[in-house]
Amino acid sequence: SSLFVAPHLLILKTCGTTLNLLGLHRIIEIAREYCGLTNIWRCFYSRKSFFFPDRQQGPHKDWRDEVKFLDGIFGTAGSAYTVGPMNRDHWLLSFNLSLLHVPSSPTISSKTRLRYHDTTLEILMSHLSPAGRAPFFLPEESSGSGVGGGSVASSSSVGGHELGRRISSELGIDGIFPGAKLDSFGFDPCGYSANAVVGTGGPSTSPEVPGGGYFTIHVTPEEGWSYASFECNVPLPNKSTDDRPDLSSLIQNVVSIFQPNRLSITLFVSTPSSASVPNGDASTVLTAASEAENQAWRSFGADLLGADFVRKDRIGYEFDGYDLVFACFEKRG
Amino acid sequence: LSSPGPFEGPEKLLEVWFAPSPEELPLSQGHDAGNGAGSSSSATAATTVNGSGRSYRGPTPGGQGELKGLRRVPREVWEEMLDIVKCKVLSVVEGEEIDAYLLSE
Repeated sequence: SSLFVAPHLLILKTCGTTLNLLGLHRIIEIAREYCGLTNIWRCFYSRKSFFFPDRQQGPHKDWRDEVKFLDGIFGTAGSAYTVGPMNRDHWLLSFNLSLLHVPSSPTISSKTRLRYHDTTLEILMSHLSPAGRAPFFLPEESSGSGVGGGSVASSSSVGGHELGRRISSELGIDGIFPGAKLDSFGFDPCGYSANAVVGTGGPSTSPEVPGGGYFTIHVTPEEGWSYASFECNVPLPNKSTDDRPDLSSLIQNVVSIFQPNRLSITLFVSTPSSASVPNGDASTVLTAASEAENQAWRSFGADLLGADFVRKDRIGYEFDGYDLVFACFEKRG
Repeated sequence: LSSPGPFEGPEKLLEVWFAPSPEELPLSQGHDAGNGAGSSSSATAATTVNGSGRSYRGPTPGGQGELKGLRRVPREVWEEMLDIVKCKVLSVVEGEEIDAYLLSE
């Protein structure tokens, strides 16, 4: 699980039976108490279909309960979607574009809004191959007892951070974005998590992709419910450079590391909300957004992952303020 | 922290964007506060702090290490929120624009 905190953005990504949404009330309180941030601009909640929904607790027992929980905070202006095949790997999304406590809501300046431009890639992978799962198990001589998808090691001879570092190096995770500050952890008896922050770029970074970001990886390698996720908001160039891969290269690299048999890919691209951007700035943002979306649509072509994979779906959504491209692939045979 | 039985890999992803506070907004039209996510205005060096012990750096106006917005919130406060969620902080990486907390579970 991971928490990312930027000046006006918080991302909480949690797995297992965690109570993710129950933290939202406190997040809102903290933002107000410590930072004077009283207005939520937009809120997203998404997840893939659970492997074991009966084990979930609180509002996470059912998608309708999760949406109802969010509606209780934001009102019923939000929208909830199911994307992808319902009988296989569907993906669920709820988002709210709103300003809470509107009476004190300041106007967001156009320059600030431009800086809120956001592109987020998520690759959700399951049914990892045996070779793809193997590196994420603690070596037998180091493992403590226990079952399940990973606890914080206390009996292992190798510390969790050191194990994470070894895994990251062995698999090339530390090279996905050269120069990134990587923080990874190997769990006992299995499992892996990594966060990385990517700088705004040195002199060699293409001027077309200014800005840094993060990526995060979580892996549950056990046979039968193996799963790996990769999420990233680092701006990508149209063509790979020494510092950064382009979109297709990044996806291909991630898939080659985790070797899934099934995966879904989503790319979110922010666009100007119809109610919020003056015309002068909208054209600038729209151009960047539509380019990113078009590139994603092309990148998610049937040949993205080569002849070993078949693309099952490719879907485009246009929301107010965001465009989404979704695709899922399965390995042949 | 151990989880008996099958472990649910698919994550729940919550993303919350806040509008700037009144204090962060420009006093005159055309001047921007420059606090948006993705801004490169806070060029603090990346540092890693593992385990416990990340100290709270309060706002020091104009200072090199000034943290803005939500990044000013002390780690202990986030930990209290994470208790509700049932997660614990394992380590933290501080970047130029974003802090990354690696969590248990």
